[in-house]
Amino acid sequence: MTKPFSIAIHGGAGVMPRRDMTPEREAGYNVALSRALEPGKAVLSRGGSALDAVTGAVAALEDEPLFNAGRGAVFTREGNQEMDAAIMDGRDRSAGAVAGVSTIRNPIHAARAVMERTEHVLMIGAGAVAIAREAGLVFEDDRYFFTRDRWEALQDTLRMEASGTLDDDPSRRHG
Amino acid sequence: TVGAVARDRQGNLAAATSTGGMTAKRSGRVGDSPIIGAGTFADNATCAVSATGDGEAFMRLLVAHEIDARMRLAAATLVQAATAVVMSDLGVIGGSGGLIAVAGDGSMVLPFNSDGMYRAWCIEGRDPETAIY
Repeated sequence: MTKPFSIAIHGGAGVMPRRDMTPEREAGYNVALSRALEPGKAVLSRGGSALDAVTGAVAALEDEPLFNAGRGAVFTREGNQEMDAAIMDGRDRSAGAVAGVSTIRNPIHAARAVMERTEHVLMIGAGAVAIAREAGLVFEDDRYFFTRDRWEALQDTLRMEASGTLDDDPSRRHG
Repeated sequence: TVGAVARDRQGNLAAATSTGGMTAKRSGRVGDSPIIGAGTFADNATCAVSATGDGEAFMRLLVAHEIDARMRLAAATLVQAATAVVMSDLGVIGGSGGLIAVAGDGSMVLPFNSDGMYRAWCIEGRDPETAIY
């Protein structure tokens, strides 16, 4: 007997303060969320697996520059981007994860490659990138991942640190 | 940070999380997202979880696995377990953030103790929904 499918996605903890959320921005976020939900929902609607659904949904979120992952990832204090991702299959607790990677268009695909192509769970840096290359994943240069908002958030943070006025604004910290 | 959890028609669960981390983080700093049991977890017997927030706090609490453990060992429901961990335990150590989770019975919970979250969800037979704050 089949069961009704369900899927949920999140776009992070870095929600901007209400005072800065214009109706246009809010509409943009809602559209982006709806767009990102669709691939996962489509997989489940045709009887596909939860694993494929979460992979598709997260890849779609990574492609949205509004969210802090993939394209639109925040910057380190050195001005680089280091991305992390993980995936887990509830059927057998198989899992894969990558940390500290760059240039991989969809880090979630790299995490899945670790799960499916190696006997390991978590790989970092160059080793993780090598697995992604072996899996034939798509790579992008730094320009693809750059967003003006994230760059300005880094500059604001560094200025505030230098002047001793650093606050705890989650929208800047978490993107 | 972004993430997804799902239950398919066969009742199988999965979770996925991806992040750029925190603005101006030190090179080499890794948060909870890729740590299985902290920011990401799935087991058909209990739940699938994807978290977002202060990564160090989520790692110290092993948030996702703590929810699994309460369901598995203390017979808590997903709502009970996730609500207790996010709305009580996380605050005790000064962590803010939240998570999305789905249980094997299809129940879903989206708790957070911070000002807001970006969320969207869909249950078969119902219209998809999105929410901010």
